[in-house]
Amino acid sequence: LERIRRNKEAALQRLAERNV
Amino acid sequence: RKNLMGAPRMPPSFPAAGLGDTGGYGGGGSLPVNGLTAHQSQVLNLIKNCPDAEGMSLQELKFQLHNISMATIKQAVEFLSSEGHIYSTVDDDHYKSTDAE
Repeated sequence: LERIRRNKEAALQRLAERNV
Repeated sequence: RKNLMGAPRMPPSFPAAGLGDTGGYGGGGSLPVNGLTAHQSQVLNLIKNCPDAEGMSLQELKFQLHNISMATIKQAVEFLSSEGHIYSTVDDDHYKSTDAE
């Protein structure tokens, strides 16, 4: 479940980068 | 009297095309928006609307989008994942959306 959380954070970061 | 213009002047009976065209598509149509194809946004919408804690499985997506091939679904999922819209959960077959609001 730690993996899921990390995946989510990584995805959120990618999304933030796209939206810059 | 002479008509100064060679051709009769027609008043513009049509709105100026193109510029200043606001409005129009207000509702969530199926047109590609924000850089997603129709398939990609369909997949994203389904994942967004999935209430399961572990997200939506590829099998479930295929079941809901029976007119789209599994290869296309996988492509869309990969793209959405690389863009950060979704992320894999318990395994690489389950995805959840990041931008659920």
